[in-house]
Amino acid sequence: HRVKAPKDEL
Amino acid sequence: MNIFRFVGDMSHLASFFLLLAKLIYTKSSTGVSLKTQALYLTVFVCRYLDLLVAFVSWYNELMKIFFIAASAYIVYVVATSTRNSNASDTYRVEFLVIPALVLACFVNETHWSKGGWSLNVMEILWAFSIYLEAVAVLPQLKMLHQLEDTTNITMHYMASLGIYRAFYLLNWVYRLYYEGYWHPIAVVAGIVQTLLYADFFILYYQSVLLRLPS
Repeated sequence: HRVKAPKDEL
Repeated sequence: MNIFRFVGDMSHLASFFLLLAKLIYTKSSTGVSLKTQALYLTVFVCRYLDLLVAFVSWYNELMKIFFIAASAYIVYVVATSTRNSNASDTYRVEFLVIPALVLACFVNETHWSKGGWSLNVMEILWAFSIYLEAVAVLPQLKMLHQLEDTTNITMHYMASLGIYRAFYLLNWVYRLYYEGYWHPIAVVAGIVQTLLYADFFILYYQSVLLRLPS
């Protein structure tokens, strides 16, 4: 499944 | 955080220290594209506006602050370097900035039905920063191809940036598989960015790794 993820990368 | 993301971040961090070491110890910014560095500063400022509204982790906060501060310092040092005319830093950056901005206005992760206008402006600037980072190295690549006396440390700087990008791709494969994490804008732009480094790594292999003592 693909989720709308928070932007937690740099 | 997975190992690929961590190695990527550490390689990115190392690239800053390599460039800072080159600028401080050689006291020369020869071979360093001011345009690429100014684009990176723009990238970090636009992307890390979320420092003000979203806390992810101390790791992220400190890395973001370091990236902005270090790139601002690098831009300052290169811009005020009197020993370097940088006549070969001739890339037309408007051909990078304007298309990235236009694309970001149309292809982004805004949700106008949710959050306020300021959050959506931040989404546009986030997309802009992703697109701009993908191509920001082009002025530096152009300089490398034109200069004969490129120092090894500049080449190592570029190599560590390329490694950072490659490991972020591995990180996204890992996260898509195990977490369902998926930001198509970042992934597509990241693939483009990594491909640009393929050109550099050919140059790196020929000029640094194959260089014979004369």
